[in-house]
Amino acid sequence: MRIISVVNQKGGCGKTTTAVNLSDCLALHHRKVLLIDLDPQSNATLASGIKDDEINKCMYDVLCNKVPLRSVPVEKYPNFFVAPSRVTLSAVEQFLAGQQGRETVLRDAIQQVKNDFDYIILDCPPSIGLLTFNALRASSEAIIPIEMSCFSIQGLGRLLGTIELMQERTNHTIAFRAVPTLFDRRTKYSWDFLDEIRRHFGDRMFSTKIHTNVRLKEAASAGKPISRFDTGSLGFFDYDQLAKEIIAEEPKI
Amino acid sequence: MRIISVVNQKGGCGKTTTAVNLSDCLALHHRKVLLIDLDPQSNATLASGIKDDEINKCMYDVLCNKVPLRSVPVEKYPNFFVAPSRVTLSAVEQFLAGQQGRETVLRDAIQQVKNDFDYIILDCPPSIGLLTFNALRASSEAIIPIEMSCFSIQGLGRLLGTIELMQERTNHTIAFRAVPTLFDRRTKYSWDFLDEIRRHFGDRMFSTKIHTNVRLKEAASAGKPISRFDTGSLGFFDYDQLAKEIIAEEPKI
Ligand SMILES: Nc1ncnc2c1ncn2[C@@H]1O[C@H](COP(=O)(O)OP(=O)(O)OP(=O)(O)O)[C@@H](O)[C@H]1O
Ligand SMILES: Nc1ncnc2c1ncn2[C@@H]1O[C@H](COP(=O)(O)OP(=O)(O)OP(=O)(O)O)[C@@H](O)[C@H]1O
Ligand SMILES: [Mg+2]
Ligand SMILES: [Mg+2]
Repeated sequence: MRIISVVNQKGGCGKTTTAVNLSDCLALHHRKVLLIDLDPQSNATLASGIKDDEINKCMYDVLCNKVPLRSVPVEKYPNFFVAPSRVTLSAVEQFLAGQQGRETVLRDAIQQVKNDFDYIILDCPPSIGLLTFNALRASSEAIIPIEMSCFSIQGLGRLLGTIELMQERTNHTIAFRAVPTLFDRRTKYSWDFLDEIRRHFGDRMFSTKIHTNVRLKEAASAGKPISRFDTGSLGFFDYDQLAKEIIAEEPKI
Repeated sequence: MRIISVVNQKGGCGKTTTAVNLSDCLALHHRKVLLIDLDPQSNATLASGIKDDEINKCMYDVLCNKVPLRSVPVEKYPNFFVAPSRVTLSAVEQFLAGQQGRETVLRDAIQQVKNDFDYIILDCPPSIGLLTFNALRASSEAIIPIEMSCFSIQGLGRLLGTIELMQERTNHTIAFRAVPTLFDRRTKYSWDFLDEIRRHFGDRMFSTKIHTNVRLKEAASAGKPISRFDTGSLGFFDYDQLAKEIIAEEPKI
């Protein structure tokens, strides 16, 4: 089983759009996928089409009330399961403050379901706090969406520093890779910026880049992952490419 | 003096782009403006062109080490002052945890400079935590940037609820208004979404809408507010409109 965090404290860089649609495309290639929404904004829950009355237990219950993770996922489409969140998740940081082992609560909860899925994808909030720490401690890999902006590069040092520090302190290594998002091929700015990302990441970067595509926004508004909304769109093509790139590495993992 | 927070916990909705370029355009209209960067990501500091060696004191010093706010601002352009932040600002929440009056530290710090400026603009991080609470308690007005996405609407309830709760608990009222950002007039999605925002905000909405314009990204990369980068751009036109709308209300305030 592969556990992959989609993480970047920069807001609006496409974390949720990537987490939902990558999960969707992996499921389309017959992998059993669990998408975990770790953001109190619950955007991944909304974008997957999960309504309030469909939520029995949510991620707050797992992290604070010791509810087993197995009882939380909603099977939205074949092979595509979602562990939803509510705004209550914003209370986790305070609830767990000071407790021993608060950074590994999610890792331990995931242990119970590790034979049930091929992939677990974690959508993180736009901050480096306890929820993101839990995601990183639980993951063996991290996808870092990078929007085309100087602001994304500015925050990178802090994110990569956090991952490195975690590796030194806890001996837990994470293979991270960048994926360019919100790429607009009409502007020179995007092409120049792509070079900048390559300078920072070198070969720790996917060859897939995610283009700006309004169908991705429309799909989210319709509460549908892209493969259930428009398989003819550029958005679907890009996320399917990304899924194929990830699947191609499977034998090595 | 008017103190205006630019606030929305949704990531990437244009808070920093709005805070920097609105401050810039107000300064162009001969208002004396202080832009305070309250985000540990320090994007507003970068976008205003402030380099690390130009920073003497920063907002962490004001909030945690009782350094007077008056000693922090850097005058970047005539009438345009910036109180920079560094990543150290992320330690504020822990530093002030449990302290009496931790939500009004910024309000009290601003008191010292209230006769020095016509406008104080606060750029907030993508979360509703102590830094955003400090901004709201210090402000009489709030600008809520709304990007064209179903995710923005989902988080609104929490933000408006926080403002209301604050008003009830502390008797501190904030006049909030939405400004549509990242509006792409080529897509039907944006036009439909504009109607959705109107339904939520009614007359609590600026008539200006900020269009997607790559010159705003390029300006930020160049470390320049838009009026110092390209006064012929749509981005400058939009933010100048917004500044004029805000200035037009002055006699009433
Ligand atoms: N490839 C894309 N094409 C068009 N729009 C996109 C694309 N990726 C993301 N978006 C839009 O950009 C905005 C930000 O994306 P998203 O919310 O997925 O980012 P995020 O990093 O999860 O944000 P947050 O930091 O708030 O969690 C949303 O309006 C989303 O619909
Ligand atoms: N009107 C616009 N036209 C084009 N690009 C824009 C516009 N407004 C913002 N952007 C770009 O969108 C991205 C998000 O904007 P910005 O960083 O200002 O949002 P934010 O709300 O401050 O994000 P955060 O939540 O991380 O603080 C940046 O890449 C920025 O350059
Ligand atoms: Mg998100
Ligand atoms: Mg910002």
